[in-house]
Amino acid sequence: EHLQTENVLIPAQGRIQHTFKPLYFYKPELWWPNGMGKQNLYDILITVVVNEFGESDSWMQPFGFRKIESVIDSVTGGRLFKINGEPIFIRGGNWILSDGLLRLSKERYRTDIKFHADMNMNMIRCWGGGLAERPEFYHFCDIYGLLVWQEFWITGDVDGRGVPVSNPNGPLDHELFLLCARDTVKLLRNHPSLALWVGGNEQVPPKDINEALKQDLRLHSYFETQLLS
Amino acid sequence: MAEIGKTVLDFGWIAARSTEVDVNGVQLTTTNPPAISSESRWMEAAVPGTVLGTLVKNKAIPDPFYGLENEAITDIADSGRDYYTFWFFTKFQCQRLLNQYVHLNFRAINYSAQVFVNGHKTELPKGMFRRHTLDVTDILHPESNLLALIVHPPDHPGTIPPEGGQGGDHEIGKDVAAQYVQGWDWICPIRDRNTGIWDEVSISVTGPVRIIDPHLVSTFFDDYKRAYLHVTAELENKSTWNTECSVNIQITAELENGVCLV
Repeated sequence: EHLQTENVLIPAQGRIQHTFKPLYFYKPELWWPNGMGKQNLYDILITVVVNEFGESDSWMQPFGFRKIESVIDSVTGGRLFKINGEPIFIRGGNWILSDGLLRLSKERYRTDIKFHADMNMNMIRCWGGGLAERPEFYHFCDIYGLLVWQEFWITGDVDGRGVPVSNPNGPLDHELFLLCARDTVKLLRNHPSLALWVGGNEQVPPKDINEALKQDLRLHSYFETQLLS
Repeated sequence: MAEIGKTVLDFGWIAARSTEVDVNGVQLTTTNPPAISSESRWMEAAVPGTVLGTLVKNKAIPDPFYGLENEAITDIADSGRDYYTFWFFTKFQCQRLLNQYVHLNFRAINYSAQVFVNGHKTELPKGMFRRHTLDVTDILHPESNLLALIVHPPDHPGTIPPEGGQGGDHEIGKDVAAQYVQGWDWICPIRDRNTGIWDEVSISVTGPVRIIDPHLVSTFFDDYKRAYLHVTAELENKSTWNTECSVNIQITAELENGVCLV
């Protein structure tokens, strides 16, 4: 039930988007944040075999089955999270980056993130004035059960506030910002630890960027039908 | 013979300040490849990493995070952008077969760069948080390949007021880059503004069809008893003919004691 092969035809020097038929799982082992259960991960392996050539490319990614829901509490104004239908009390900390010279080794990531887990935290917030963290960061958050609140590169202090007001319209090149945002989402989106994208720190991005981010990050209409949860 | 897959280029890199290199990128990657010697200004480089990381590695500057040593390092606002514009150089081997394709991948560079491979130049566009993929299939040599990059700092590195403050003079906010580098209330300014090849560099070898950015989504029913995995991927055909291929997906899970469910 977890092995599927589909034939496709790709035009010369062309690019297509291929969607597999959905793969069915009965009672999958769910991925849970630190303290709520195991961080179960499945290995997803995709390979392409070309006629008269053989294996052409492959791609592998650990993947966790989990559902994250998040809403703003109308009474407290706080943000509530549910993981796999269960409410979770968030215990988190702010993360700038692990090294100012960007010596972002796997071992450093593993150690820092395991330390957060050992402190019984279940969320790390990546501040908008820092980095979009690297896939290895997310990998170890997957392993140790740290949810990630990832902000884009807007901060109130540098984009929109200060005396005099600094860069009220954000970065000069909005298209470049969106291109970087889209590419970053594609780089990181398959990690189960990725819980929330946020436009910026203490400030919303300029209107056109904010609208574009909302549009691009909305749930695909395919998943909004009543047949699907 | 090149195997299908990715090879990370994370060793053998050397670097030099651009103002101290007299030859251009074409020469560096053809007739004048650089080397570390007592006469040359080239040094071992930290890749992935930043210019400042390379300088610390070579003890050319003190460790900025020790005591007040950061005050002893020249800030880009005082030196100008050229001071932290650096050349990076390495060699790699890749002997591809017929109908194999090779891509050179940069997972992140801050802020812009020109890339030279065996004398061929490519301009990399700006932006700290974007990937770059170059098809180098037709310019590779069967033996050693020469790769050089000149990496430029952010366009608006800004200045750091004497009193410090949240993001210095805020100029960095004009670029799509990390903003903490101008210093914050709890962070000292980063003198090179994190200029460099700061994430993974790799070459990937594929056949005619390559997989790009798969997307995995799960949906749940009946109180999580039933689940579906939805997988989408882009497939690019590099060849000049229509290609029939089979796309396979396999999901495995380790149960216990090394036993896998397939």
